[in-house]
Amino acid sequence: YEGVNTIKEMGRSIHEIPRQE
Amino acid sequence: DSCIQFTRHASDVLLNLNRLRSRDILTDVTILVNRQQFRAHKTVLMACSGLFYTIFTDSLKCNLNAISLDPKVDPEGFAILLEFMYTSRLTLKESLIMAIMNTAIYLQMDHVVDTCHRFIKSSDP
Repeated sequence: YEGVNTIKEMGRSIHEIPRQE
Repeated sequence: DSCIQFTRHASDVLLNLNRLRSRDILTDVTILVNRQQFRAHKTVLMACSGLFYTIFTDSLKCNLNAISLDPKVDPEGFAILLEFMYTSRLTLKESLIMAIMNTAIYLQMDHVVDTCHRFIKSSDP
């Protein structure tokens, strides 16, 4: 990823799987 | 009593999962996107995508070992999102940003969609 402008995203990236349905 | 937290453990685990994927070790599903095929681990797909979570928690579909996606899905967009799932890095090429966002919508990856929206708005002249 050298030379690529990298933006750090601090927020949640994916859904949260529920503890139970 | 003490507790030691290895702060880079999550990224080390993800790196190893990506190594397993690239060596096709314990991959258990083939995702068909138009004529391209992608091997992956169902658990990683479910952890990252609402669509795959729904598919693989469905008792009728969880044992499938091949899933064809809607033909409208762009294989390049899917490849970039699959790479994101296994690396936490989302490669945003100008020419592909809409394909990536539309594929993320299809895969129900809402946080990625929101981030793409913000990226597009911030890079609009």
